[in-house]
Amino acid sequence: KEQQQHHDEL
Amino acid sequence: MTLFRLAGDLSHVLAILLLLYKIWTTKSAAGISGKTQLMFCMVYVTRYLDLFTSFISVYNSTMKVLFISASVATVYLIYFKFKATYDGNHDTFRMEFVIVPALILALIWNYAFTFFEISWAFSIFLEAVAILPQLFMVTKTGEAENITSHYLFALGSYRALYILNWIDRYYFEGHWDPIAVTAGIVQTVLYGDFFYLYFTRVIKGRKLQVLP
Repeated sequence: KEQQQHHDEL
Repeated sequence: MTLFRLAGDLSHVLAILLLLYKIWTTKSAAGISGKTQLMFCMVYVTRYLDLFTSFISVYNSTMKVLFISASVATVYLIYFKFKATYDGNHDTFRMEFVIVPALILALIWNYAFTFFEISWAFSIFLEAVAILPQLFMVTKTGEAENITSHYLFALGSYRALYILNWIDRYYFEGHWDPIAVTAGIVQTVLYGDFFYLYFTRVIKGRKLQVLP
C-alpha cells in the first residue's frame, strides 16, 4: 500500500 | 486529488502542447534543446513503466499515455522532421553529467531495491535537472522566443504547483514522499532566475533576453 501511495501522482 | 495538483498537471500538459504547437506551426526547432526533450522522454518512459502493471485511475493512465506520446512526438520533430532547424551547436550541455548522477542517486535512494522502484526514482531525479540543457541554451544564445518563454513558464509552474499540492497532502492526508518532494524543490529552484526574467520582461511585452 505504501508503495502504491508513492506512485499515485504523475 | 488536490486542486493544486490538477492545476499543476494542466500546466504540464499546456507546456507540452505549447512546445509541439510552436515547433509544428513554425516548422522549426530553433531555440529548443533537443537534449532536454530527449531526457524528458527518458523521464516519462522510465517513470510510467507501471502503466500496464498498476492501475490508479483513468485520469492517471490517460495522462501517462499523453505525456509519453507527446514527448516521443517532440523528439521526433526535433531530431528527424525538422532536424535542419535544430541548433545542435548551441545545445552543448553534456547529458551524462546529469544522467549518471541521477542513476547513481536512484541506486542509493529509492523506496525498494527493485527494477521498478529504481527506475521510478531515476526518473524523478532526472526530471529535476532535465531542463538544464534548455536553460543553458537560453543563457548561451542570450534570448528566447516568447512562445519558448511561455513553455518554460508553464513547465516551471507545474512543479511549483506540485509543491503546494504536497503541502496540502501532508496536512490533510499525512502523505509525504521525500524523494518527490526533494527533487521537486530542486526542480522548482532551477526555474528561479527564469521566473524572474519572465515576470520582468516577457509579461511586459518584451523579449526574454539574458544580460551579458
